[in-house]
Amino acid sequence: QGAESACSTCGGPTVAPQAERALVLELAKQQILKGLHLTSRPKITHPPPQAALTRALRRLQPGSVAPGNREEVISFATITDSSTSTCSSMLTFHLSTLRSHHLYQARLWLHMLPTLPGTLYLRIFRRDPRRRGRGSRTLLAEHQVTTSGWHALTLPSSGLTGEESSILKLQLDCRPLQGNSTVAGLRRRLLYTAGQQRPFLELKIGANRPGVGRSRRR
Amino acid sequence: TPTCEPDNPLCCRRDHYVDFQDLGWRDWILQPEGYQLNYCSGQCPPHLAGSPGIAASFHSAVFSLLKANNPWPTGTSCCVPTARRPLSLLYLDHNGNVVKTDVPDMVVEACGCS
Repeated sequence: QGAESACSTCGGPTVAPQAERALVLELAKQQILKGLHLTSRPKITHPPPQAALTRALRRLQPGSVAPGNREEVISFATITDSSTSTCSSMLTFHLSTLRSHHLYQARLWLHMLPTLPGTLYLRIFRRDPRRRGRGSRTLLAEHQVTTSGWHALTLPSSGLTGEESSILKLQLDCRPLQGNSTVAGLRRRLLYTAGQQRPFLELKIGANRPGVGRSRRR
Repeated sequence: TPTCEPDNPLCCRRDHYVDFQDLGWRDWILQPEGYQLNYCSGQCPPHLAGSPGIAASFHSAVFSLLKANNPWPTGTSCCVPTARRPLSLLYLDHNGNVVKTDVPDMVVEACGCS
């Protein structure tokens, strides 16, 4: 405390610069955690690969998010079944935000390899993690893929929400559209599943479900 | 709004830039690298009451009320933020997902007397 000078607001003793700096840093931590509705900073145990992050950041250019208190989320897939490395894979996403937020838009980004045997008929199912067998999956979307490279496949928002679990499993099922492709053509890798080309979900979510505020106001 | 100078006792905006490196948070806050944590401080003598640091109309309304009712009001006027803007953040959540969000009213742009 500087005895000779008085605080210009309250007239009390001023705070030494180092102490003021420490106060400001502590204030910044509290302000950011409160603004992000977090009680403590996240513990990052498995950060995504830097290359995948760089690609994601390119999609989420800084600048204001769409109005209405919305957020944009990019979630990287972990491939759970290593048996088939073609494009009939199981993608697992960890998304705790879907339970408490409203989902406006969802797109699955896949990077197809140049080994594509002609046009591919791709179906995307949602797997119910609690059930087994074929009955445990719901068809979300069907797409035809003819070129290699990145593809953004739109998914129905309604098909991805409604579950209490924070784990989302998507099953990819693909087959050649023309009958002429050999089965061997499907055995080759068709889909990148790791590194900076690993699949990811791009979501636009709202801070709360629409209409909740209205009912609360009523 | 004036930014605070050492010898300025009146209501002003005190600027502080906080680098997320200083918080040890660069591992989860991806962008930006830091932000302006500004706050308001300083005295609000009666003739400044209601001066919002930007538009004078509110100030003149309060001032004439003060003159009409009581030149020495008992209540005090405080130095408070009068304009703030959101901060766009890109960060990793505890699942390792990348989240982009706007935190409203994060940066104080102007201060004034209540």
